[in-house]
Amino acid sequence: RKLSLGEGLEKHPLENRWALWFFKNDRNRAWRDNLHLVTKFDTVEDFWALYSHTQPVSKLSSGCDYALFKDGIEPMWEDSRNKHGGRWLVSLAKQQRQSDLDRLWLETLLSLIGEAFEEYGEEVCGAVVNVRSKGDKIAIWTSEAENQPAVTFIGRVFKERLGLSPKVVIGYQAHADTATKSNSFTKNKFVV
Amino acid sequence: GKKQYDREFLLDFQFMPACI
Repeated sequence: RKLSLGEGLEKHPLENRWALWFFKNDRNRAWRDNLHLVTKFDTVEDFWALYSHTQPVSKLSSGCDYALFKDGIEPMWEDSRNKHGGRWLVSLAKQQRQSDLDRLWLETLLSLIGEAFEEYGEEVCGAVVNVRSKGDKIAIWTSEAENQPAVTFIGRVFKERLGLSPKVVIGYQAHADTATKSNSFTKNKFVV
Repeated sequence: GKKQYDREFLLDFQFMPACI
């Protein structure tokens, strides 16, 4: 195949500009002070440049998070685009850190930047991975927990992209319910 | 239209040398 002049020189633009955040738990500091913006990108090439220069999730210490959010949305419940929303949560078993975590987080990132959620992509705010000694978690955050068609579509695509077995059930929790819970259990608003 | 890329397309760029 002949390359036309200039082809291959231009980067491939993404639909959205994305921001990568890093959270490192330091109990001596306020939660907000532990959250750091790493960088923003809006092309396929710049995504890979960033990805290949960042520590794989499985190598982070417990208590750390990565978050990838659309530019302008902060990875916290309080942001106006998150406060009425919720998250599709995938909880991993401890031993999956070595076998699955990096692959599942990459699939999550690719589904976000590639706009896998079709007409409901607007509802997607970002994704978070929590590295925790009791079990790691990956979640996709959406902006409106009451938008059932969007939330359930996003959940089905997320589950499919992660290659989870149909037998595995994942749940969606409203941030408002998570924020006000009195114990570690938050009820699922939807499951797929 | 919306800029959508499937995973295989995106993965093709993972180990590409940087454009000069």
